[in-house]
Amino acid sequence: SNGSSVNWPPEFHPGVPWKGLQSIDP
Amino acid sequence: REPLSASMLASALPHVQKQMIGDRLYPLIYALHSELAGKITGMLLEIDNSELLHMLESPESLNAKVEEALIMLQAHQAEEQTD
Repeated sequence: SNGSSVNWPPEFHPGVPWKGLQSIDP
Repeated sequence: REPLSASMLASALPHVQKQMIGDRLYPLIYALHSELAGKITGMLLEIDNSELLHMLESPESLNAKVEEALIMLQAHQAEEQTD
């Protein structure tokens, strides 16, 4: 019940380093 | 604040490029959907940078993509709930 799809999409926060794609890619 | 250009992006690392675009995109999306702005921005950042730059210049393109993302997000959330 803690599948990674729950975390999709990665959330962007202004001023915070973006690592959305890295968190999805293996 | 000067508009973000392709040449400005070219001098940055790929993940910094997305960061730079996201910083410009987020306030525009926040004005449309304040509660979901972070998630919608995150979804749109998966689009090619050249198209994202175009969206920053074109409110119509941006609105269309935001609506698309919103539909995808709502469908995803509905799926999570029924699963």
